Amino acid sequence: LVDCRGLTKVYPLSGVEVHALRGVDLRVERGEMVAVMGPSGSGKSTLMHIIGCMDTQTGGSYLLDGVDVSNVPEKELAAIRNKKLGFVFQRYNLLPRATALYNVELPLFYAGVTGSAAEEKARAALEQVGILHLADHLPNQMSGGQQQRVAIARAVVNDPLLILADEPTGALDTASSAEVMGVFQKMHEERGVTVIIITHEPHIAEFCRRKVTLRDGRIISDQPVANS
Amino acid sequence: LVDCRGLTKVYPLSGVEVHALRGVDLRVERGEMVAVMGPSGSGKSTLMHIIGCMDTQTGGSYLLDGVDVSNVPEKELAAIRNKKLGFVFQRYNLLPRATALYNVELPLFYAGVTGSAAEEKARAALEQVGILHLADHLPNQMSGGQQQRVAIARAVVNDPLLILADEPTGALDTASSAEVMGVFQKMHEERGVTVIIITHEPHIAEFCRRKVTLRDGRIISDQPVANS
Ligand SMILES: Nc1ncnc2c1ncn2[C@@H]1O[C@H](COP(=O)(O)OP(=O)(O)OP(=O)(O)O)[C@@H](O)[C@H]1O
Ligand SMILES: Nc1ncnc2c1ncn2[C@@H]1O[C@H](COP(=O)(O)OP(=O)(O)OP(=O)(O)O)[C@@H](O)[C@H]1O
Ligand SMILES: [Mg+2]
Ligand SMILES: [Mg+2]
Repeated sequence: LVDCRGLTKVYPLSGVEVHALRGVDLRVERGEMVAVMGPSGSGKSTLMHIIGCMDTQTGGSYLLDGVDVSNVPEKELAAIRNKKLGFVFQRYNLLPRATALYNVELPLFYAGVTGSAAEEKARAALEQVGILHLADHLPNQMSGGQQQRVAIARAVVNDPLLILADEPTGALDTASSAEVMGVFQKMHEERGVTVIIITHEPHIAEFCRRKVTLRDGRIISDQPVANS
Repeated sequence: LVDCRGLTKVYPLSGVEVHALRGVDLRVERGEMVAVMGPSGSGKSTLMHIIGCMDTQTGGSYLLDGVDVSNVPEKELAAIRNKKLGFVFQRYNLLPRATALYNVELPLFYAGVTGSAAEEKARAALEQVGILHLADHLPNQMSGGQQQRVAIARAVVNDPLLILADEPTGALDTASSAEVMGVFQKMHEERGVTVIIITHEPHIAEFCRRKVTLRDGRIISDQPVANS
């Protein structure tokens, strides 16, 4: 499903170049659940943004479901993202002037689902992560962890093939974290959804069967995890 | 230093009232290092904003260093915040169009420190949290954890009496977290700075001698922690 070969990413920065990825090879098959770990600044979010078609690589190749997305026009890319991907951003990226419900409905509207069908699915997703009672709150009327859960509900509502979650439990206490991981696990086990989770918390990585570790823009280890 | 009695906070929300704090009593003496824990939505950030003079309580009383801050005009309050407090926000709250260096210098400029004296102190603070090499990056040219560390450098640069850190290690890996906690610990032990840290990570709470737990807007436990 995800096939990265020799990926590099260079950010230009007033005369200097920042090499965020220095040659990453990563293949993820359909139905895998993978943890991506590594120090702050090691390139995890950069890699996720390329896999999630939110950014293009500087060098190397990336095939999503067999398609070379670096040649696809933006409009078609947006349709692929909406149809196949569920993305949980590290900074949530919620629309600040829209309610939690509207933020979760948005991917459904884009996919052509409207009216009460969209509202029902969005409410079900909010309930799955324990915040249905906040449906009409705006982001600045919610706590950090509640906003994070709206972002998770939005990522799962449209039944994606692939979920990319960047530190999805960073702002959550143990109980809320377990609830969120349970949602990912359920989608993974019941519907065969492929899940890639960036985390720096070892107990969250435990939910995955495979652990990829980045350092300074390279993969330094890629190991199956024996699950208890 | 911090004396809260019967604090309540009610957020009005289109016809409904959200009771974020339902009567909180909390006294923190000078030189204490306290962890504040509790589930997502339990009122931690709300309490910190009131202690940090960023918001006022609905009911109850709050004295900072013996002064009832709810009666102080905003301009004077801003001066008290700048002089006495170092605040690490849960969402970092960095100026998006300013470099890391400028973001850390800002509290110094406000306090009347300028030119090379301000730049030296700001660079020293960035170095303490391991990101001096990012001094001229803008926030959107840094990773999540790097932005968080800029926010921490900004909170400590002006030698505050009281540091309020809201989930300061949420986006950081183990090594960076240890570095940040080392900075707080050093200020606490060497200069007697009072530190209040909101965290949901038990190993971060271990750095503190006292653990306060919130649930649904109330303190349900307030225990000394036997440190190993
Ligand atoms: N401006 C607001 N308007 C309405 N409700 C609000 C507002 N800000 C916060 N709340 C509500 O108040 C409660 C407490 O929020 P607070 O941010 O203090 O929680 P928290 O303990 O910091 O949670 P987290 O660990 O998720 O950051 C939450 O239920 C939240 O939805
Ligand atoms: N737009 C940009 N311009 C310049 N440098 C950037 C930009 N975005 C990221 N970087 C740099 O690229 C490197 C990798 O960033 P990235 O966000 O992928 O790290 P990360 O592993 O997600 O870190 P964290 O765990 O802190 O979120 C960092 O050193 C960062 O400073
Ligand atoms: Mg990141
Ligand atoms: Mg909070």
